[in-house]
Amino acid sequence: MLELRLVQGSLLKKVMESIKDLVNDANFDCSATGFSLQAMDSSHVALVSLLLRSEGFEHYRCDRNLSMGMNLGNMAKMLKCAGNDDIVTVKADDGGDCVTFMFESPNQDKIADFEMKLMDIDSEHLGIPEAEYEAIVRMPSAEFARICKDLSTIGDTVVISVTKEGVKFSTRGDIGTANIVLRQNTSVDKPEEATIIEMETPVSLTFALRYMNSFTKATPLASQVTVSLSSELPVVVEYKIAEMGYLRFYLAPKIEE
Amino acid sequence: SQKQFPLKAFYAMT
Repeated sequence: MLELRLVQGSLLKKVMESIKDLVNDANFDCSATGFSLQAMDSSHVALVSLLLRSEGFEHYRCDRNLSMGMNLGNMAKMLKCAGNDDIVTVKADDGGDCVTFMFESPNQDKIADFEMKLMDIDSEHLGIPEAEYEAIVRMPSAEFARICKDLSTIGDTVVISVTKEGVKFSTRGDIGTANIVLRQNTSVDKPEEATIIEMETPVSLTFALRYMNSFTKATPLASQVTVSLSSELPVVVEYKIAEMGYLRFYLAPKIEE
Repeated sequence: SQKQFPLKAFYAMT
């Protein structure tokens, strides 16, 4: 028996909107630790890793580890039917073939349940080792989204370079080139507007903007995004989910053959 | 020219 009650149901709505276009089907894994997912996009270039820790739920019951295969587009459709202030409860029986999403309005005057069929998914799981990254950039998530969107009107790839001067986002396309440099800025009044650059070694990596733009659909989840880079390693773009966990995107770089 | 490698080129399957 699985029963997870999330008072801030909008978090789950935002998570689904962030990943449904990147990944079609995925297994949600439930354990005593929490509700998690690891899935790659169909071309196996990008990976989504989600963790919602059990402590973040108002009620978390998971009698035994359970893996539930879901079509993310269909799950997103169902969660779209929840109000932004609704409490969302996810329920499933051990060995059952469906999952129920229950939506309660804050004053309990409307209660809805949506049942969705589960599916068997043969997913490939990657072992991602803990890595020391050469450069970690923390910046406003809306700024990161703006940069990725702007650069994708010029070119298809972005070169992210971190030096002691700052972080540079560059692209080139048929019509010309673009460079955007952000300097460390910790002097702002609000911490969510800060840009913080931790650099061990200068690093420069190239990524497909199509994926970066897809990751920025998670912008409503967090005011800040963390971009972790190491030469010849996938970049990690992380959105923290308030006191519950994270949504991380991994993207393989483009490298010289 | 630069080539897009899959994630499997960087991480092991479990």
